[in-house]
Amino acid sequence: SGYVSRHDEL
Amino acid sequence: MNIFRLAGDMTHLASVLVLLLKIHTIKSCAGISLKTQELYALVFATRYLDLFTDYISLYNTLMKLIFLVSSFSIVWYIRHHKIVRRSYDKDQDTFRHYFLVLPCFLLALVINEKFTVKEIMWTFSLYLEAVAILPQLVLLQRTRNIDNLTGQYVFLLGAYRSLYILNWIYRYFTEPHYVHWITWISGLVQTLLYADFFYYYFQSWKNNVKLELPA
Repeated sequence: SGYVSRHDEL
Repeated sequence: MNIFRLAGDMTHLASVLVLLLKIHTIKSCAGISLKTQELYALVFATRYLDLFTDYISLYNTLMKLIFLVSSFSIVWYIRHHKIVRRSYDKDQDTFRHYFLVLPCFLLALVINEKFTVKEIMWTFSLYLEAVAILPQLVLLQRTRNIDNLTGQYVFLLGAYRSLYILNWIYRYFTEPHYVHWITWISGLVQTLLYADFFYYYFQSWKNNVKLELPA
């Protein structure tokens, strides 16, 4: 899964 | 977005606002570790590299901007503001925080989810955030009387990551394939570092006495 979906938190 | 995560973000925001309130209104940073603030500025700078490249939501972008601007302005205040800087006790804030940066970076090179620059920088920011509070905790043990705002600041900062842990548990049970060991373990280590502070903070609140950490 892409970077964005894995890092959707702050 | 679940309630635990929202509560965590709001608690984190509150900790930053309490600190800015203290520094901006009473023009004092007594008891605050500049080193922890510098580490946090580095944490946000390396974690939010995707600020302008990936858009997740207005909330996400807004909060990233707030954390970036506030952390760097707090460092500026303590370092350069003519009144605030006088209340910074550099003789007490002696934790060699640069010794934390390199090991976290090396660990991020070795243990990460993907070997790309963005991912390694993000993982580095996660490990660094886990230990960023250490200079502040050491300073609190040296500072005899901890003022309320400083105590509240550290409490909120520790509480936000505890709420994130609840958020990860919630997401683990509600989202298939939601497994992020690196995030979970570093978040747990970070929260455990606050354990004794939480204990003494709760004791001072329960017995209604001044917060003091044993040397």
